[in-house]
Amino acid sequence: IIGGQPGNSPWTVSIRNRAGVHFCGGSLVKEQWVISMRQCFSSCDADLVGYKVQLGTLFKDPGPGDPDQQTIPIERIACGPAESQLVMLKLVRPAALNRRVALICLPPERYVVPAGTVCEIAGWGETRGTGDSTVLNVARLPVLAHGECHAALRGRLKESELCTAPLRAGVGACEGDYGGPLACLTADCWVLEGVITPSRVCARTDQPALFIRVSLYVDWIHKVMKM
Amino acid sequence: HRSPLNDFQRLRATELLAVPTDPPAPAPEQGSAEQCAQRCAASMQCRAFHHDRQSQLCQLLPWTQHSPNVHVQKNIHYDLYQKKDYLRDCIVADGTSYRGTRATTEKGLRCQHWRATTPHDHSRFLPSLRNGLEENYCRNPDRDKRGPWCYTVDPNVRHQSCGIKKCEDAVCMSCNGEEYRGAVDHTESGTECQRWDLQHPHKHPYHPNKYPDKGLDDNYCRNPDSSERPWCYTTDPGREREYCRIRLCKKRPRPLNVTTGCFRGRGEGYRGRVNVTVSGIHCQRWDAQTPHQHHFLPEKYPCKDLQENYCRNPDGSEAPWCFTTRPSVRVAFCFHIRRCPDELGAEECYHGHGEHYRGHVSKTRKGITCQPWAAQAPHVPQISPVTHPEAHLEENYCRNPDNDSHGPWCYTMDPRTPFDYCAIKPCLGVGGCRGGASDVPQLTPALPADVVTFQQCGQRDERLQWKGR
Repeated sequence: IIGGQPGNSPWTVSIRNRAGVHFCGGSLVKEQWVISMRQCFSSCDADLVGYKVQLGTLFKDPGPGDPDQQTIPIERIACGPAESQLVMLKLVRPAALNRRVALICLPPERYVVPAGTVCEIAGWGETRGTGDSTVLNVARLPVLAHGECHAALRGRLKESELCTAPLRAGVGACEGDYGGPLACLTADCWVLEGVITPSRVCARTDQPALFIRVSLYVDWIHKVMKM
Repeated sequence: HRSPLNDFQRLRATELLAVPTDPPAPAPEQGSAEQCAQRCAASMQCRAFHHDRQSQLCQLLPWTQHSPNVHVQKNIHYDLYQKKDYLRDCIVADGTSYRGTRATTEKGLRCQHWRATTPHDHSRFLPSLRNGLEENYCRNPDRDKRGPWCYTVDPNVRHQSCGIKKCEDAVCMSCNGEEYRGAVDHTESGTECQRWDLQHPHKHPYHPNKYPDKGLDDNYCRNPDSSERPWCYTTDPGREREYCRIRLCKKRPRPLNVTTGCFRGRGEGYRGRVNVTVSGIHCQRWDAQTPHQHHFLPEKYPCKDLQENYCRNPDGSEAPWCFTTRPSVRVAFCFHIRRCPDELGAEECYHGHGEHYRGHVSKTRKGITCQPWAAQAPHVPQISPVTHPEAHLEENYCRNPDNDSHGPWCYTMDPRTPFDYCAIKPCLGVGGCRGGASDVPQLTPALPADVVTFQQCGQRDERLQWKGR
């Protein structure tokens, strides 16, 4: 996260490979389910033996004595509809919810988060010297109206995407944050409105940032968890 | 660790019918397919057997589909296993085990019956139960290096070789051998292959049921995962898999569906120059190994045109893709390459959410066969013809009984994937444009916040902020 602050985001998880190295973020939407980004994985048939998610700690690489840390292996992956670029990861066992681990809400189907809503992104990705890269960083971004963003991107915006306004101070996601949440406060609850997607430049000041619009895929998410 | 089934070739849902049955077929006995194979291998008369998977009964047979007065017919209760040596029209090693029915020499002369003593009298090679000297078929009773031979009916030519090809030369492969369907069943080091329908000695994901179109028959070398050439799991517990030596065809096939401005099907024929991903990240050159190491080397995949860093589909994925120049993003699809318009007009597209789709596509977008809607395995369905009688849930055709907004789907034959969407695209949307525009509005105007309620989620302890270590 570029331009963020160390902060608390109990639904944000760190996804780690066999070597235990963090490579992407994710969001805990059910005790045993995490949403992340397709591009974080080599394929929908990827062999995820040895891959884990880490929750419950603000530290990127917590010490062995961290009492709140939970590390849970990933059981399998389910890829979302083609355009969604989303994946759902089923954990081998449910995460224990506590003060440090919480579920993020899913939005109603096809809900459009109002422009101007202040949301936040979170992750353990690169800070490029703007923050403490050993802990979870959180940054706030305002939602940009769909039409406005569409114009700013010269018509290249899809309905499956939502935007946040660029900030002059250069705030945004970067490598290692992909798959993490764009969480927005609605009715006093934090809701997963977007998922961070890879982009060529981090924290652009001249263009809106793009996220996958989760509300378009809530029916798929429920279906995967139900099936 | 070889299975006795390694000597047999399986034909699903098939039975042999012999008229008249002479000698009569023995009575069925209880046993697994492997036990049957063991019994058949130990019996001199047995050349094949029926195995009833449900009742676990097997019936040994003294004939094969090549025997006179025998014909093959469909029977969903049986799998037919026949000894490879009686079926193959090629030879392994020196062909001593060949039991095919070729009866002419390499020069086209008809063979003399082994029982006969004219025109050539020989007393050395007379038929017996053990030596397979049947009729006037080519055989190799004396381990001749040139392979099977026979005495000929030409008085001037006593005996002549039959010129039967070695199996590794009989069928060549093109490109990386994804379509190879020959009968080589040993690796390049000579190790025997493991059957694809067995999980020992090596567990593996390539179930023949899951990939019916990969030709994963018996223990023949195949290339289901777009490796550089056909391979197999081996019967050596210490060696999981190994390539096979198979002759490359001289002529390279012309690629199908070559397009540059758009892509058809999965885009295997795409030869355009797009070299960035959907998110605008540049693609890595195919001949580079950084930042991502990979095995898709251009020189190993000459038919896939892995030039520069262009989006390509060398492995049958759902669309062209590339490795990216971003270290943390290994691969990315190039979905922004548009689909060819003529394809969009094809009958296999759906309107709305596809709830009225009645086509016959029965594969997921990853090419996995759909599970029949009425089946209970590998997944116990929550939606079935009983629960949704009006949804036309026929066979294993893609349907959308629950009005899923992402289109027709099906339960899959992959035990690890309960359901997936099908390789069917929405028909052209309003205004004829592509790129997400469909004839169903995707977004609804923002709901007032007080309408929305949430349960047991989205709460955090705001006091738990950052504390230094």
